[in-house]
Amino acid sequence: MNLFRILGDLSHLASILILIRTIKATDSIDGISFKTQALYVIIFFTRYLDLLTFQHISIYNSLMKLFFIGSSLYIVILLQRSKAIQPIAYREMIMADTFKVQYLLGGSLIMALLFNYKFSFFEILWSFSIWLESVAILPQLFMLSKSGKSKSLTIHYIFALGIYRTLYIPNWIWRYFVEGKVDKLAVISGIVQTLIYSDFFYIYYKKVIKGSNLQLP
Amino acid sequence: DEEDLDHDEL
Repeated sequence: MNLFRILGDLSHLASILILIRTIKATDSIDGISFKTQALYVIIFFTRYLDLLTFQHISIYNSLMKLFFIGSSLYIVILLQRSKAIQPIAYREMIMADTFKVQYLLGGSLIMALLFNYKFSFFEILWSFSIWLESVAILPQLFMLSKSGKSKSLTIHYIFALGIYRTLYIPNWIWRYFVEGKVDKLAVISGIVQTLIYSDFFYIYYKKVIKGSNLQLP
Repeated sequence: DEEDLDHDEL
């Protein structure tokens, strides 16, 4: 474990807590992409199947995995529950959430079949989750760019997620030099993901630092 | 083998 990795994991944790707090405190689901959240459930369930094999890496590792599975499921349940409580807001959310996720799912499956460490059930699902995570934020960014309105808490959520991805890169550089370890698939997909966020970061910078309106191209 | 499943990152 190095500092970048710990800070990365903590910002990942923070992003999820920010999102849950947003939904709970404001009683609003406005600006949140249901599709992105549903993708995270698929990602964590397919990646953390190794919990079932009881080959524990560490208590920290297992607890974090359980947290990510549980919290992603909880967020989807919270969003689903708004269907009964706030039918209009729910309908608006679904209507605005138009990104075609089947391409992301299909593309990730193809990438997983082509690039994996071993042609086994667990390894293909692991690789699938890695590729899917690299693009899972796209429905959310698409929604944000279409609506043009800046829901500040949604933005803080995306920002914290982006920080998490970005911090994993110095973590990998550190691990390469200090431990001589390199996870090629995680690095390549992680770079793809960070590039997707970099567009958002630029806009975020412009908005927060320069105070202009948030509009993704 | 075991090394394939050594995904220690989250």
